[in-house]
Amino acid sequence: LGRRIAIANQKGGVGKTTTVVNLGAALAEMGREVVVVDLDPQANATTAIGLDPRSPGNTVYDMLVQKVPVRECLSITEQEHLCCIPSHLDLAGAEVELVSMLARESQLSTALESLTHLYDYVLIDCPPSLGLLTINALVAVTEVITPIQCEYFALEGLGALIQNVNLVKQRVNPSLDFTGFVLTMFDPRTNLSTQVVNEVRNHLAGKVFNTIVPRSVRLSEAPSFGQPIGVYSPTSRGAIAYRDLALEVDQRYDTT
Amino acid sequence: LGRRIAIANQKGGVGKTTTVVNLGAALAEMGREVVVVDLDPQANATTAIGLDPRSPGNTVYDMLVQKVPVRECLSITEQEHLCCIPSHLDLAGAEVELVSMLARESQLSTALESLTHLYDYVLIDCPPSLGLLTINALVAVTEVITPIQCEYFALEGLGALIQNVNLVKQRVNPSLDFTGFVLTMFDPRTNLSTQVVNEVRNHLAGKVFNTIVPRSVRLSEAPSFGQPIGVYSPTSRGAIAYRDLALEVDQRYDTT
Ligand SMILES: Nc1ncnc2c1ncn2[C@@H]1O[C@H](COP(=O)(O)OP(=O)(O)OP(=O)(O)O)[C@@H](O)[C@H]1O
Ligand SMILES: Nc1ncnc2c1ncn2[C@@H]1O[C@H](COP(=O)(O)OP(=O)(O)OP(=O)(O)O)[C@@H](O)[C@H]1O
Ligand SMILES: [Mg+2]
Ligand SMILES: [Mg+2]
Repeated sequence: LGRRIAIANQKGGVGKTTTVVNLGAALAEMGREVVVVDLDPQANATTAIGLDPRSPGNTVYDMLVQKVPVRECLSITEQEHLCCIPSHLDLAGAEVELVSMLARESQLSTALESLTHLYDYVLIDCPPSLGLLTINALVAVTEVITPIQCEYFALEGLGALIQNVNLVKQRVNPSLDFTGFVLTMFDPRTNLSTQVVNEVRNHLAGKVFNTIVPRSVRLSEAPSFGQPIGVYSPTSRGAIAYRDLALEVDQRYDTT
Repeated sequence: LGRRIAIANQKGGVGKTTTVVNLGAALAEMGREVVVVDLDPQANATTAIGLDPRSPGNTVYDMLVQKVPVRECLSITEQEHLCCIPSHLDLAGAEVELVSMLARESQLSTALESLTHLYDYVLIDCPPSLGLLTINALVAVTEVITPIQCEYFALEGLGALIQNVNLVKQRVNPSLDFTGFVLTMFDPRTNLSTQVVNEVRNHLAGKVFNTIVPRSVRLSEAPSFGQPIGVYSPTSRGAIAYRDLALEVDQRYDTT
């Protein structure tokens, strides 16, 4: 049965999109069947995976609001075993349209239901907020992976995120849980990075992935070519890190 | 009469909070009377300026939702001429509470009205979204300053932001306009940074500040000490850049 994982953190710019696209691509390299769902109106995952958010074709918006069946919203990518449900700028308006729907927080869950039997992984890229789109993602999955940037502000927002995940777990989705936290943009030259790593490992003992993603310019260049890091620069530190992470995620099942 | 400026960009992690706190502090150093309004539930500006978001006292939430007068929500900081209306985690729920209010998009504008006569600058830190909190900020001000990270995704979201600012200008606040775009986290060692600078200057000719804020670890360390960069590391490249930016902002008035 397929795993459904939300990549969520309301702090902005921490590596959510970079993790969804490159973790997804590394799992596909291992032969897993992967779908990336881009639930962010910015459509960064759509671009980074090589698709054009402005091109015709059904998107997450059509699936959520217009109720187009999910199999008509899937796009293939250049990479085998990796496809995507792309985002669209109109998704920015979806939060307002969802608010008035019945069972508004489980629209995504219903739409994705048939996917779980066909794919090994459904990875959802979330926007940097705890609004209705992110709540929809937390209801639609059973696992959360949270990227944490190796910067000071990283620790501030964790409390609110954990509280929200627990709220969704208690009220709507009892099978929801954190699978793990992944440290990103680690820069060994700064004390700050090392301090954050130590602090996070103390705070969240046992739930922090061993793999740490280093700050690497290759990772920030890859999206401009519409390629995952494993294709753009296969031997770079970023590519190695995301392959290691994929192995860890694939092995770390049902940590609870 | 005081200037009201929103620091807005729905892309996450681009340096909005870093710009509000350090631009504000540099303007205060020049003797301007400055208020920083933290409209982000993450409360990063509140922490970075040296306050504790968990401490008692009125916050932006009390002002917006409980209608506490603005003068009772102002906190002083360690720095002369710089005060702050702090954020609070409860602000995350404010968007839902605001939705049902009459004239929901101008609640902040009404609350801040009396401030403009007392201060030279009111700087508003926005969350990474185009939701009701950011809309409230765009209605409450006449100027927008947008930090743009020197990364690939930076250009993707600009169209949506410009469209939204124009929408607010046409429908609710005709005096709203972009004062400028400031390039942040510039790293001269990467081609990507230089490419983005060139692309942004071509795209937005005339509206891009000359000052470019370099990527500097001092800037990311300062918030953990609750100090603006001008206090934490006065001779660092980050401190110099934000002083230069403050001069440019102070001189660049009514560019239209
Ligand atoms: N390990 C890394 N090394 C260097 N740059 C990185 C790394 N991870 C991400 N980046 C870059 O940092 C920026 C922020 O990353 P990304 O967009 O993935 O974060 P995000 O959490 O999805 O942001 P948002 O909150 O806006 O959705 C991007 O420009 C990305 O290319
Ligand atoms: N010029 C810089 N050099 C190095 N680090 C920086 C610089 N500017 C900001 N940072 C760091 O980068 C991270 C993101 O910056 P910041 O939090 O100011 O962005 P933001 O746009 O306010 O994020 P959000 O979208 O979550 O509100 C922070 O950890 C900050 O300390
Ligand atoms: Mg993203
Ligand atoms: Mg911020």
